[in-house]
Amino acid sequence: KAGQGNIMNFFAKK
Amino acid sequence: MLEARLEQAELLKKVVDAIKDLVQDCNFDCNDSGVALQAMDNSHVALVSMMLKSEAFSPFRCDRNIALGINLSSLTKVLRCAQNNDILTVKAEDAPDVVNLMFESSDSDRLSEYDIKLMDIDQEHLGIPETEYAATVTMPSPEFQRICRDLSALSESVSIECTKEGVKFACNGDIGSGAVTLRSHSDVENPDQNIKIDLTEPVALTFSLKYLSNFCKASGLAKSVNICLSNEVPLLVEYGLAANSYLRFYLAPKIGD
Repeated sequence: KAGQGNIMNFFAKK
Repeated sequence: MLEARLEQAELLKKVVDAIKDLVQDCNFDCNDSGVALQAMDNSHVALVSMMLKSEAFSPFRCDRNIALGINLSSLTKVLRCAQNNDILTVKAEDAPDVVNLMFESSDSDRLSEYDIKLMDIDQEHLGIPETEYAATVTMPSPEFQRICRDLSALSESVSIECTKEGVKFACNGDIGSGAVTLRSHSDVENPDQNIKIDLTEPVALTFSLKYLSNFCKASGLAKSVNICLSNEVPLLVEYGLAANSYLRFYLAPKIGD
């Protein structure tokens, strides 16, 4: 979605 | 095996009600410290993190790590069969195909038992870093719910701005704009009404109201809510539960405006 951040860009995969 | 008894089925009913529109299938990860759940919504915008500590149950027994993969709409169907005041016991074997839920009426003249088939869910676990947030707002959960609902009528997104003056929720939409500003407020007789703003530096971020309104479905779980913000990191909306347990929602900020 344009303009909406993705949570995976902030929290790394374990 | 797992055996966990909750004094009131209401807690699990409310938790599942609060998250079922956000996440569909999830693992309930059980070990000796309690029952945890972490799941993202389909579009990877929000993350739910729940922890029900072993102390929230009495008794609680879990000898090995067990992941219970459950479809929340199935779980909702079964939890609807429980009264709020029923005693709820969750049981599962070590490598289970089903989870067993038992509801006992508090005066013990009825005992209901249900099995839910488990799913194999391959879920990605995200590491949530310990964060010192620039601003933490503690406010009555119904007030936060109301603000989200009111502003949703005007716009799809809300800017949350924290300064030493207070916290401002503002939106801009086709029909006009709106803003609600709250200042710190301490009411000795009604501490549930307190508004506390802990600020180390000013913050301004924009979020989707659709998601925030979704998080507010947890309002019945706690009288107050913590809203934690730092620039350029996901918002944390936290509902504290009894026995150090919690239901947390993380929401990625909107970008580029």
